[in-house]
Amino acid sequence: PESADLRALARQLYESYLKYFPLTKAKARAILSGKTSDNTPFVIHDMKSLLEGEQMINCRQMPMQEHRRSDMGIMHEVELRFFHSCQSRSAEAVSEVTEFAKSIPGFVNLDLNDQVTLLKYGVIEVLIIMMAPLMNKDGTLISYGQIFMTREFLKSLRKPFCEMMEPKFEFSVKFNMLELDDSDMALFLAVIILSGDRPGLLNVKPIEDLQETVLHSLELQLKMNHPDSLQLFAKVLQKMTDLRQLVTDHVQLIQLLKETEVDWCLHPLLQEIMRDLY
Amino acid sequence: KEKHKILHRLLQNSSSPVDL
Repeated sequence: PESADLRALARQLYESYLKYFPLTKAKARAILSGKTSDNTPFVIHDMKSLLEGEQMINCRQMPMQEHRRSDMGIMHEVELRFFHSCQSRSAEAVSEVTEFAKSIPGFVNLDLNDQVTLLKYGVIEVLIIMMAPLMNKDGTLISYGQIFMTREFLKSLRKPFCEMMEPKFEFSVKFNMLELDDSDMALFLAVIILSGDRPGLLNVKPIEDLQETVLHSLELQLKMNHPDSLQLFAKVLQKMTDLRQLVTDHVQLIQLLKETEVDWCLHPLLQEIMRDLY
Repeated sequence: KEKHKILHRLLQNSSSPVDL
């Protein structure tokens, strides 16, 4: 009966994962491997294709002050506008992750302040994990899989923009070698969210209890879903250490952008999350 | 609470995601 409960939990989390996250790993891998005939993404590999891609997805224009427009080169403007639309998408993704978190059995019964803390510290880790299925060694899908942006293009942007994605590619290529599927991912994301060691938590015990149940469910899931993959559970959990470092570095880069880019403005939700984070 | 107004709103909002 206990393992039946753990299977039911896995099913439930997989269902809410499918409900809240529009681009699944299965769909992303089909697009990346060219297995869907109707879904060939537009490739952004230079500034010209970036402009075309922008027009294609009708990305919202970042309001620019007129007097600055003449001071700045057109390319600078494009980079800022692109990262501005990345921020809007990230904010949307935070709200999707929040809905997913609320669907984890027991989460909404936790102290509301602890729910906030778990999201504040967990959400960027979750977003990085969710980026992995969209990436391969050559680039990443963006805009719900409509666009493929090459890794080389991201590396060619001016500093510090060019340093933003490279660590995520390095992580993702290794993470993808574990070959988790969407149902495994759903449980892993819940484990990340339910971390009892986030700074400032008021009531750790119920969080640890919830996480323990999800961990059991993940362990069972991986054994059943990947019977030939030795120590997969341990390998997946080890990724959580890399994730914390990635988030620390990412937040530092964002701080740097705030100090160096005149026209940089951080989305209010992302500001809330990153303020006093690490 | 003031520091995390939007997160609070997202968490307490019962069904549809709030307009960001």
